[in-house]
Amino acid sequence: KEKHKILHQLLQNSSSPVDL
Amino acid sequence: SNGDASPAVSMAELDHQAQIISKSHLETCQYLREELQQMSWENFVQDEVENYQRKPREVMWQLCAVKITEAIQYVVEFAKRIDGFMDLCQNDQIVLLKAGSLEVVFVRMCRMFDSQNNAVYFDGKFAGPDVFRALGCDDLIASVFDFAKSMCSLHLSEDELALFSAFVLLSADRSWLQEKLQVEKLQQKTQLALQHVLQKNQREDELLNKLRCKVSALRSLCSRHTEKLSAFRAVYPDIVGTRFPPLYKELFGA
Repeated sequence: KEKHKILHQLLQNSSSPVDL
Repeated sequence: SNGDASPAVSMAELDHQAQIISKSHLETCQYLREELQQMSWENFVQDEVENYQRKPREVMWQLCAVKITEAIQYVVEFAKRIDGFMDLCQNDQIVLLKAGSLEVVFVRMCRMFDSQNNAVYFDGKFAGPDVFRALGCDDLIASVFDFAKSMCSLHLSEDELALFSAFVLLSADRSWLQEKLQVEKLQQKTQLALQHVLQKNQREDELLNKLRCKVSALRSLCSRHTEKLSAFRAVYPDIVGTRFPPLYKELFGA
């Protein structure tokens, strides 16, 4: 998990393209 | 249904899958067609081209890594909105994104590519391959441009592009997948939806084969990107470690 911390975060965020 | 992983799906389901993927693509494609049209296809002038060429190699690499990472964030968002992707185990979501997100960026590149001038939208204007000379990988850049040109020649509609992007992302033959069969089912369904849309759009039968050929071209481009990055990192380890976007480093093992 530590190795892919940011990918984990991006997958868990409920972000919209506007937020990117 | 043909084969173990192939689900029996109705036309209505394929329509639904196609609609969801097209919607996800349009919501996450970084630039809308209308925005691209407003960009007026302005090319960099010679002075600006030379300015990029004079940049130190590591500065240009950093700039491109930032642009690629931005584009990849939109691809992650696209993946999340594909029906079924978030139902995969997290290991497989990561495996698919690590292997496929740059491939989808290359597929999406044809939307921002001017075939007539052999130029791609980059850093605010349209750039030819010579803009990227400072990277020191002219062969890879030429191949990326050739790929974009050949994708453009297929004149894919947005829904066809969306489904092809999803098909690429959901490749069930990636190494390290834990639930390969689940991914296979999802990719099969996406392929059926792509075939369904191609038939509905009255595209020629061989287009699907042409698109299948693009899959191996994409893999080759991405493995060459990894090789070039390794060569760059061998010379500039600190630059990669301190100045490259963390997501880029996670994805490409830098």
